[in-house]
Amino acid sequence: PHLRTFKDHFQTCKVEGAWPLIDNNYLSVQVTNVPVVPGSSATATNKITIIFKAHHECTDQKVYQAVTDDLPAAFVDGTTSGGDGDTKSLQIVERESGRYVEMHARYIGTTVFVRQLGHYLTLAIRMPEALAMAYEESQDLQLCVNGCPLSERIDDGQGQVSAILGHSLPRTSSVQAWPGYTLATANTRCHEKMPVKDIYFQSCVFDLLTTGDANFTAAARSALEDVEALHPRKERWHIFPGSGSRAPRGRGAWSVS
Amino acid sequence: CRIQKCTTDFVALTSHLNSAIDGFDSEFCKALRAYAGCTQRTSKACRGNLVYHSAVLGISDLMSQRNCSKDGPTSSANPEVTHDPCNYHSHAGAREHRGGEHSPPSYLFCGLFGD
Repeated sequence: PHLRTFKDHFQTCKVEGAWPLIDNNYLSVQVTNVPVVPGSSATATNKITIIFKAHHECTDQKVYQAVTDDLPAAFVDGTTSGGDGDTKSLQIVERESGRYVEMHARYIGTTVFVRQLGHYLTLAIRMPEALAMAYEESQDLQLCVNGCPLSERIDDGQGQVSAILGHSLPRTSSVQAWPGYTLATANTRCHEKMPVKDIYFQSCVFDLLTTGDANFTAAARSALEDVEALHPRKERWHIFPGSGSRAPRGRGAWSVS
Repeated sequence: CRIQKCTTDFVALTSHLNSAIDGFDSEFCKALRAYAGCTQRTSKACRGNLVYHSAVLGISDLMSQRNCSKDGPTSSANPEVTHDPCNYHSHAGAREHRGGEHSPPSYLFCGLFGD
C-alpha cells in the first residue's frame, strides 16, 4: 500500500503479511497486507489491529480489530469506550456503518480513522510527537516512524510510482478481465476525484492501472480527506514531485506544499 | 495510582493559607473540593489503595468540619489539581504552561491506503 510516514515521507511498499505501523509505549498498530492481483508485488490491507495500552486511571487495555467486510464499531471485548463511563477517555465513533469508524483516545491526544473502500482497508492516525517517539530501542520496526525497508519498496526509491508505471504492471491473463484503464483514462478518472495532481493523485493512477479497481480512486480521495482532517500542517497536506528537501533516506525529490 | 499527587497538590494549595486572614474558609473549601475531584478521578485505579480511602475519608471529615459545600468553585492556582489527567490536551497545555510557553503540543500524521 501507499504509506505516508510521520516524517511526511511517501512510499509505496510491498510489505506482504503482518507489519507493525506503530509500536510505542501507548499504542500498537499492526496491518496485514495481501497481494491484489496475480503477477504484481502490489499489496493492499485487509486487516488492522490496534492496541490501546492500559494507561493509569484513564483506560484498561483495549484492542480493536478490523478485517475486510468486518469493520466493527466496538473493541474486541464488545465495549465501545474505555475509561469510566463519565470520562470516556477512549471512544469509538461509527461514522458509516461497516465502512468508517473513528477512534478518539483523549488521554493520549490520538485520533485514528479506519475505513473500508472496496475490498481493502485504509488507516489514518494523528498522534502527539512526544508520545509517538516514546518507544524502546527494541521497538524499531515501525513503518510510520522509519518507513518501509528498502527491500520492501515498490516505488523507485523516491516515492515515485508513476515513473515505473508500465514497467511493473502485471502482464498476466487476468489483465483481460480488467476494465482496461489506460494511463490516459486512469488520469481522467482520478482527476475527477482529485483535482490537485499530487502524490495522492499519482497513487490513484497507479492503483487503477495495477488493479483496474475503481474503489482505489475513492480510497485515494478519502486518504487525502483524512490528511486534511488530521494532519496538523496545512502547508504539508499535498506532496508534489519536484526539487524538495523531504526526500526519504537522503534520496529522491519529493517536496511538500 | 496518583493519590499521592492529589495530596501533594492539596498541600501545595493550602500551605500558604493563613487561618487568621479573611477568606481563609473560602479558599480552604476550594482546595478541598479540588482535592475531592482529584481523588474521584483516581478512584478506579486506587480502589484497593488504603492511602486513597484514607484521603477520601479525611476530605469528607474536613469538609464537614469547615462547613464546605460539595458544589462550588475549586482552586485553580495549580493547573495539576484541576486538569483532567485523561485529557492529553489539558495535560500538555499545563506542561507547556509551566515551561513558560503556550504553544500546543506538536502532532504527527501517518496514513496507509491503496495498493
